[in-house]
Amino acid sequence: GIDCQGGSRMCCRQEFFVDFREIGWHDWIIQPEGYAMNFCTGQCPLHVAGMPGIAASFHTSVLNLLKANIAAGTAGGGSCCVPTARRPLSLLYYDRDSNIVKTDIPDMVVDACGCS
Amino acid sequence: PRAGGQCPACGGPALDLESRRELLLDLAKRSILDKLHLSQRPTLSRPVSRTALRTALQHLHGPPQEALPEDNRGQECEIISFAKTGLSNINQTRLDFHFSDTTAGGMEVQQASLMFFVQLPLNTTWTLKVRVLVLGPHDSNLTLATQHLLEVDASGWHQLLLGPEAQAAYSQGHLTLELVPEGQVAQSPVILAGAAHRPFVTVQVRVGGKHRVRRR
Repeated sequence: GIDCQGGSRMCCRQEFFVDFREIGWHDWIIQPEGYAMNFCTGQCPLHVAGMPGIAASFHTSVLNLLKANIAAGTAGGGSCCVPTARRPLSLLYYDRDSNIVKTDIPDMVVDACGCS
Repeated sequence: PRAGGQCPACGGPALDLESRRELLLDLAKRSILDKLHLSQRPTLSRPVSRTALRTALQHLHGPPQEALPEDNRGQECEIISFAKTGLSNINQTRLDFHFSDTTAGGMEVQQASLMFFVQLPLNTTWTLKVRVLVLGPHDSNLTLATQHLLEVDASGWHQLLLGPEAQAAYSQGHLTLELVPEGQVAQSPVILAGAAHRPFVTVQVRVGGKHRVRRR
């Protein structure tokens, strides 16, 4: 996947850190102090559908070109910039009975983005 | 993008940076609460001392042992619950544990164990009976579900693996244990309950895992 830099307008991954102290949750979340949530942004013109983030095979590339040429000019149906790789977040927190809970929450950190 | 511009992803009006930040932080909060099966963030009733927290964390297990296929592993949790010492006297110590978030869908208790600290006179061995008391289905009285015998021959932390009765009590949200010394000992040992030695129960739970389908 591609990380967003400068004025990049193509589909890329934007880093975004959530600080639990900033959102006032540091009293009940013991560890970590925050996490890199990240998110996907940018455009996915037809000819790059299925590109970075999902290994574009030769077949996909040809299919993309066919789509772009045949579908040129038709409205709608663009592809979207979506997460293509995500990681769990390990959390240690207090529940409402002040019990300590340790758990791994799946799919919380966006690692890579790509065009659907 | 600058305010008044166009969002590169959806073509709608671009948010200014501050509004976008607020939106993303709100998204992060909702995402965490949804995946913890919580409707709102917990308000802490009884904060735990850092000392007790540090002691307990030393006893947490590492990552889950068996790597199950993603589709039926569910979310693994480990829970540490500190005892609220109930009515105790020289002949017995009663420990009460409360678990309110046991309603998360598909909760499956994997293992539960009691950790307690004993101060024992030198060169003595002590037999301890641990009685597991559970709330009756229709009344608020506690009934004896089972009991374990444990030989203690040194001061320090001791662990007792609790069986299915205690695990069932966890799923009902309330577990009471009574620690009763067996036989006569010259000088009665002490079960410590100070900040650094609070007894606690650790429970390993799987939430939302698909129940294994028996293939015939």
